[in-house]
Amino acid sequence: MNIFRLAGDVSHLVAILILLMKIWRSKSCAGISGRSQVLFALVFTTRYLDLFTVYISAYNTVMKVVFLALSYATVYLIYMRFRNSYDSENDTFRVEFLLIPVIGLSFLENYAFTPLEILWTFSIFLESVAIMPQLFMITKTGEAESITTHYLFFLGLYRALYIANWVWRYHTEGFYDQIAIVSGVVQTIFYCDFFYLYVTRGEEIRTPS
Amino acid sequence: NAVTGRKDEL
Repeated sequence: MNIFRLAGDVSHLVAILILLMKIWRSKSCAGISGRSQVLFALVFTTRYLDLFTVYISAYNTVMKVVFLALSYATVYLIYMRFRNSYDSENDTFRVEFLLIPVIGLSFLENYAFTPLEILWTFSIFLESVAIMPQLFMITKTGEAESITTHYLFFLGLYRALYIANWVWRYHTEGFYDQIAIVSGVVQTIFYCDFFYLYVTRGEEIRTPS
Repeated sequence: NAVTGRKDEL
């Protein structure tokens, strides 16, 4: 563990909590893409299948359980609890355009042709594009509430910090995880234009619709 | 180095 990865995990947790609290407190999921949240729940589900078979550390196990629980709680709030505020009109990104290429690629590019490795690779590739429905929804509605922009900021920051973690681990322990790195760089690039808007425009984001 | 099996990152 290093400071970059720890900061990344904290940033990731903060992002998830920001969104969950926003929905819970405002009792509404307006402006939130339920599709992206389903994809994130799928990312955690397919990535943490080794939760009960491989013990890394208490931290690792606890964080996996927390991420799984919070992501499913978020999906539950959107599609069940506050479903009448769910903006299905604008949450229309064709997720099959993400899932099919990601499934195909995870069969082509993986470390081992075993179910666990392919599902892990699928989750890594899927995570890099899972925010697309949310970014698409924001461009469609032409705006994002300030809390949603904070959510996106911390979510983008987490994988940027993981890139720093991979650089650090390469230089200190010669470790590198090529699939995670390539996917993580692509994922972070997708946030770049949002980061620019977030920093220059501050809170409210008006995308040129 | 292919990282199979034990993955210690979230």
